[in-house]
Amino acid sequence: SAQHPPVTPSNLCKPRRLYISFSDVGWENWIIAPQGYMANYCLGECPFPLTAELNSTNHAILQTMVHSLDPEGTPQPCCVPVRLSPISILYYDNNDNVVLRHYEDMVVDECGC
Amino acid sequence: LSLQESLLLKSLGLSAKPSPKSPIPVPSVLWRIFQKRKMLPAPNKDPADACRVEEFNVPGNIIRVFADQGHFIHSTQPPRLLCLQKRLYFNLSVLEEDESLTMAQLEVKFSHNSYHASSQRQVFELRLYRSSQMVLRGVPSPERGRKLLVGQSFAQLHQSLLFNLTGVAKEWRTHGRNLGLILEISVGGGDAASAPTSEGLRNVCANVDAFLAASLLVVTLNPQQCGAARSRR
Repeated sequence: SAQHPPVTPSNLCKPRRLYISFSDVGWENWIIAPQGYMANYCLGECPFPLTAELNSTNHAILQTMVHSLDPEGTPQPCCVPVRLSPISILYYDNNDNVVLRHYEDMVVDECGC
Repeated sequence: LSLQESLLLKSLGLSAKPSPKSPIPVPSVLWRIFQKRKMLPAPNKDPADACRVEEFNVPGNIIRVFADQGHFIHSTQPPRLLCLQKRLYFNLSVLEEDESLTMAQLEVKFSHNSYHASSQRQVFELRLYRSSQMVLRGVPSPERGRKLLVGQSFAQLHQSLLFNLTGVAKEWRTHGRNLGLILEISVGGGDAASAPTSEGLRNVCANVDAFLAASLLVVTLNPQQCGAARSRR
């Protein structure tokens, strides 16, 4: 444990708030609704030891062990989305038709290592 | 940025950033479905239903409403009791090859909200024909270039009429020959005899002048963008 300084809870892998505005990316003239949505993103460390709260995979546990043995050669596991949810987008296509489309994996609900 | 944007659009199933020219109002049915989905908490939804349109009980993850691009047909000698004759055309070429069509529903809308007192019991006949190539090549007799799909009577002009055209739309895609439809509305029932003069017929047909628009709602399923397909990978 002396080799692994304590990680504060705020640095741990978890979802962070991110609002995506379609006008910010210049898509407001063809996307009818929503004008934006809370997409979120994952950020934070996956430290040793990995706890249950960090939604760690078996692979992440082993990678953490190898990382602790060889920090230079093997990185720490990544903090990534492990549960996402869909949204529907209403938009105009190039022929002025109105389209309602269901998109999977648009909102980050949970993160894990 | 443009390269990044085109890659992002591609991942959303779009070949390029759309630039609508004369956008139509959002159809109420799409707005209702959109609002309903927004209210539903996604985590509680069964993943198996993710690519199903509950409102129509068909598989699908894309719903489009196509505006009619056909024109009115003005014959020099229209059939005696004919009030309206119009070609309907919906450009389905925007559907991608991966998409399978699961539903197509034609809506014929009228703008009337009230009836003329004298025509409260007026009955009309609606006929919907499928055009064949012969019509577009200008064969004089339109009867030879069309096939009757639907024939029905109606009296209430204030509401829209819905027709299931799933089979027809599938054939349009399969054979790549979408030559549209022909919509005819004529005076029907026992009133035909009571409106023998052109003046009388004009009065009876006045209600049909409230014909507003036709649109085709199409549901398709793109399996590449559904959870079921991804979990198999």
